[in-house]
Amino acid sequence: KHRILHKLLQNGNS
Amino acid sequence: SPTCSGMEIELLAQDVLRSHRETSQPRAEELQQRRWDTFSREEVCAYQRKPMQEMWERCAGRLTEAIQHVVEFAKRLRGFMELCQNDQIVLLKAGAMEVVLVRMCRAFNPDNRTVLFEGKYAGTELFRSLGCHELVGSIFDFAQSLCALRLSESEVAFLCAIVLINANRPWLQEQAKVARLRGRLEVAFRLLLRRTHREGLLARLPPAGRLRALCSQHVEQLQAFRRLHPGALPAAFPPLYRELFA
Repeated sequence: KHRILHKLLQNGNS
Repeated sequence: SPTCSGMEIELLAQDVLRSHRETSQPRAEELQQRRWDTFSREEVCAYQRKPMQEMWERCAGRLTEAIQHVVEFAKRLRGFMELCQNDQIVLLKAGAMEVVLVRMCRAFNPDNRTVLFEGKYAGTELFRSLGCHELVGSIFDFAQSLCALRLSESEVAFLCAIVLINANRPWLQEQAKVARLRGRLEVAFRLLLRRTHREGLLARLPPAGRLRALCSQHVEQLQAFRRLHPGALPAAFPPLYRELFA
């Protein structure tokens, strides 16, 4: 769930 | 208060403005220059002839791009990344669309009721094939009402931060922490308004329920679209859009 939001939040510079 | 020094408030205010500036496209001056660059009659007709599904895909695409900028805005906001990840997700899931709607007033020309969309300014009629006139009209009305407040870029930045950092969103794990950040943002916003002699603005802001209603209307229209076009969503809609709204 919310995989993409997680990824965007974790990327330093998404 | 001892937990909230003047210096801290000053830094927070600078941070809100910088985060907004770095993540809002196009810049205010460019928007001002382009505000009379509207679609021609033929271009509007070409959009109106597009199939409903294609128009939904385009709008979902543009909305998703705007939401990605809102995620970047949140990440640069002092204090947001110190919240637990559950709460970051909760705030963005509930608030990203609301922030996009507030930001939309920057790219809205109230004099001819048009909004910047795919390179030029478009009136409500351009979105006809979406099949949701009421929603489009309500979104334009909302932008019109925000434009009437003649918000500065700093005021838009603070409004966005305050819409996002909302301690009343359901499923927050550290509600008190969110409430403290929200409190500091409100102090900083009031300070800005006092300095610019704009204290009256707070009483004229649209009620939070209005943004919430627009977001629910969007989800309802999406559900109606999915009933008409089952299977359309996984194919061509951005994954982030599906994750947030489907």
